[in-house]
Amino acid sequence: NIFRVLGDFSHLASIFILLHKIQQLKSCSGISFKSQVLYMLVYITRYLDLPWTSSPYNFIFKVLFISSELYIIYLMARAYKPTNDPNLDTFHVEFLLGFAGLLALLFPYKYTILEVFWAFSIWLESVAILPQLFMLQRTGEAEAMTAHYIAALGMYRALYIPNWIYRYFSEPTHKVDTIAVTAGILQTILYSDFFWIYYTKVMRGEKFKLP
Amino acid sequence: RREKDEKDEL
Repeated sequence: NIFRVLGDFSHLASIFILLHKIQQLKSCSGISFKSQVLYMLVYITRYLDLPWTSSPYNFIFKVLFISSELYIIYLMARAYKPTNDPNLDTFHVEFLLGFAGLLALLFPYKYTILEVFWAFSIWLESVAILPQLFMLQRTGEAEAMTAHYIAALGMYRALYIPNWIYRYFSEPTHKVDTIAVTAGILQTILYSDFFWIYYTKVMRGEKFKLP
Repeated sequence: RREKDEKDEL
């Protein structure tokens, strides 16, 4: 349905906004490398089922997400490494990995490798933006492109929420994916303060600065 | 019955 498609394209747009910013400004300042690595982990553990994905739509998006994320990490770790400031990117990701790992082991749908890794990836994605938001907090401001990147990334999962509501009412056989829904709501909540600042500042064409 | 297990969302 439209919400889901818009969400997936918003996700794709966020990746291309980020790529554009890094290549255009030849710098990855203001971007958390830790968050990008977490997203790489999210895609790898989420798309282990890539080889037998039945829908071409999903297959293409999975390949796009994995390949573009690999490229972003290459750019940040090799090409523009000098513009990477590790002592601004100090969020303790082990807490996030522990959080996702614990929930994946406690409440997977089934105790199979695929399901446990999938649950891990869903929970990790819900908190993977934290190092990025934390870095934003520390620098106090961000380039417009970085703000657009975070906004598009936040919108992707936010749009999945109406998608789930729509499916609940329109597909009688649809069973609610409680893990994805819970984590998706948590993820969207984590963006809420950012969205507020983004909406009030950037929509007025002002620079993105924290109050 | 298609295995519902297959994740149909990204």
